[in-house]
Amino acid sequence: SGRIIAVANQKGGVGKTTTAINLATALAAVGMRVLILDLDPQGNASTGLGIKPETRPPGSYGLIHGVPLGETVRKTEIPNLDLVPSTVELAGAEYELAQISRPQYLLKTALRSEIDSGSLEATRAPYDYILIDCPPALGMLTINALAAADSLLVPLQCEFFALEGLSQLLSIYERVRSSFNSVLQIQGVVLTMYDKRNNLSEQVAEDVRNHLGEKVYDTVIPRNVRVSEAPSFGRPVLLYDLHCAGAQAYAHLASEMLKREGVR
Amino acid sequence: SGRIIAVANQKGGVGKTTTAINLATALAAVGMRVLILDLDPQGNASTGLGIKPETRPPGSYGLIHGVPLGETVRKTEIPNLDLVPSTVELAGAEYELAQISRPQYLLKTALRSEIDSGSLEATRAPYDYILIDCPPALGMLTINALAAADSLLVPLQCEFFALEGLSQLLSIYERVRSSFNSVLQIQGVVLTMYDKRNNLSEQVAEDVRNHLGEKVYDTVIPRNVRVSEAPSFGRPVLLYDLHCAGAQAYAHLASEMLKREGVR
Ligand SMILES: Nc1ncnc2c1ncn2[C@@H]1O[C@H](COP(=O)(O)OP(=O)(O)OP(=O)(O)O)[C@@H](O)[C@H]1O
Ligand SMILES: Nc1ncnc2c1ncn2[C@@H]1O[C@H](COP(=O)(O)OP(=O)(O)OP(=O)(O)O)[C@@H](O)[C@H]1O
Ligand SMILES: [Mg+2]
Ligand SMILES: [Mg+2]
Repeated sequence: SGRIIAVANQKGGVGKTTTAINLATALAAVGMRVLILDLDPQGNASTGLGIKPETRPPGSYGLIHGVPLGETVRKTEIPNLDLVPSTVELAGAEYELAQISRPQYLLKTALRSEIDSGSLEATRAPYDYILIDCPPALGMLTINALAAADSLLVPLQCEFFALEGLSQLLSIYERVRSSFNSVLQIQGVVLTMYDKRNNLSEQVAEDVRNHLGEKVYDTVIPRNVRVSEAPSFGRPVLLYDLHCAGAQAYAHLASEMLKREGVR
Repeated sequence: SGRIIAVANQKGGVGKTTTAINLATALAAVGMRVLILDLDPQGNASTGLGIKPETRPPGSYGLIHGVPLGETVRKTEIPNLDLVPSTVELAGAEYELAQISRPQYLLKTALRSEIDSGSLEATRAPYDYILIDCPPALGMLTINALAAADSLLVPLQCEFFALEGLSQLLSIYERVRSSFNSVLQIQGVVLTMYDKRNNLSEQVAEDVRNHLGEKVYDTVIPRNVRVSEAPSFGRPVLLYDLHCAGAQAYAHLASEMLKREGVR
């Protein structure tokens, strides 16, 4: 049944939300049933998919506090794509989670408990992919996502500061694998906001491919203003402007990912 | 004596670190004595100022745990500009701070205790400005910065998602003012990564000026690739390429800020 993918990187503004929204949309467009879990108190994935704030509760905050998945899910205007929205209560979760024992397993329990009770087979089963949009931190929310996930997808902006943070992220990945979630793998690294006019992008891309080789997708997401315009209309760029470079890149990313899965 | 300014915005990648580094450098260039406090576990301000990882401890993590300020400060290659670096231990601070009582005052106590003992007058006194580079979150580290600060400087990327987060940030600012730090004011909002080729930048700029009027600096920081290249050389863009648009904008920002201070 469904594969859970954590879309994470503690560096801010690297394209986590944009990748979660547009990759999910591209997968849904080819018939996959996809759920996005917005685990970021900013709620950008919820806004980018046009979900009005008043319809968001109980959301992912409710989910980690025991509300059944089915009650937190919202339909989006994209067929095959649902969302568990985020609400501002999530901002307090980092602090709250620190007060309880085994805080890292709340999300995993919430998603898995549906399996154990048989209902997730009924709930998770409808999803081929669950993408978790993480906040820009390596705190308890991201740890929860990594503990619950089958794999980690890393959007990596082609900039120097973003490259610097990669080793910290990979060491957290190793720690989660060894202590909380031994099945966790790296789904892949996707280069984002690549600007062919500047050397820095190419240098970063080369550096990452040298270090991580095969784990880096061939598909590179270009910097493309249409991508950053789409959220103000509450739509993924694939709906806002299907033929722009950004939308096409996300469509290619989805097919590259599915091809790689096929050989798995 | 010195004015403490928290450079904060929970939205990731909006230019907090870039603004802290380059505004500080511009202020130092006109003779102000400036200290940057890197409160982000990513340590981008420390890297962007060329401070090698092995020379960073005890850093800001040590400072909030009682190490005297004088022992945490490192000189940079820029005259009049010092830094309290960040170390990876800071990543655990959000979790640790949740376990103690009155966690929000650790930084304020660390900076102020030097005043009370008379030594900060000796330590803080040498600084006209202390800029705190915050992580992309509204957790305990950012709350500590707001509780210790005289004012909040908000870098705001000219993008839709960044605009969305502004109201959340301003409501946290109000809460900190009413419960932890009644002197806190808004230093200003600085528009960053403004791209005159795209409408979105202009729309966001107009929207913010309509809402916040005078609080928004006239100086706008343009998107400029030289700005993002500078950190890979461990230097502020004012040293890397003084005459580029980005460096000039930060120099203007510093003089606008000083002019406004003058009338205060
Ligand atoms: N390929 C692209 N081309 C142009 N703009 C982009 C692209 N991808 C993302 N953006 C824009 O860059 C900004 C940062 O992207 P996004 O918000 O998806 O990153 P994030 O990693 O989720 O940020 P955060 O760390 O705050 O969660 C957004 O304003 C987004 O619209
Ligand atoms: N004016 C600019 N023009 C071009 N690139 C810029 C500009 N300002 C910042 N950048 C680049 O954009 C990226 C994000 O900036 P920066 O790291 O300063 O943001 P931040 O808010 O500190 O991020 P985080 O939320 O991760 O702390 C960096 O790679 C930086 O080099
Ligand atoms: Mg995001
Ligand atoms: Mg930063």
